[in-house]
Amino acid sequence: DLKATVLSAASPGEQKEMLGERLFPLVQAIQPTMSNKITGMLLELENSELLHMLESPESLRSMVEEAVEVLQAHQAMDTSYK
Amino acid sequence: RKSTLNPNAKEFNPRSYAQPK
Repeated sequence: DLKATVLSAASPGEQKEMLGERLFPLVQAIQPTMSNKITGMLLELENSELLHMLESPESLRSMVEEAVEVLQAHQAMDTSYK
Repeated sequence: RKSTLNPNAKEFNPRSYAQPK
């Protein structure tokens, strides 16, 4: 499994890739429709936060829900300006 | 509460799904 020591040996880009590959199926299980976008949003957070989410389903779920709210607010703003 | 999440973030496309080996 994914440990901080494994991550520290990889380049920053590779670290995000490794975290993304593990987060994506979990995000997809919670929110199937926007999982690519939500995973991308989560990957902008600190790696330590991402590792915590991988170990804590409640943390991941609440962050995914927050991402959905942020996306919906953003999309609502987009359409109101068109 | 202000969110730290950025709605303009780049989408993540997993290698394992995009290119099955």
